[in-house]
Amino acid sequence: GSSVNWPPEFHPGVPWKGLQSI
Amino acid sequence: REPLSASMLASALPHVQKQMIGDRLYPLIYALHSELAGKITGMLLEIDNSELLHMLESPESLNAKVEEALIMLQAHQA
Repeated sequence: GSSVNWPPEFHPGVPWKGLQSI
Repeated sequence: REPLSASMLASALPHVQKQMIGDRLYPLIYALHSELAGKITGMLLEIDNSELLHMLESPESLNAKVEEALIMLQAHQA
């Protein structure tokens, strides 16, 4: 499928972009 | 470091709030599942901040959510 990018991965110290749609 | 509080979070933008929580959550999850810590943290950050703050203070709550996330992740990858 096209959902290979899920879940968004968190990296310490890197700005979190998992909720960019807000 | 002092514990993350709701009032500390309240002064930050929503995505920064998640960043602040993630920075606290990641080392705890890394200790449990080093290889998947980034993905599990990313999944758990979708949970409400109030519950995330509780999980930071409660290893039992955190462990339960980490196990749930692992099951979801494995199902997704299957």
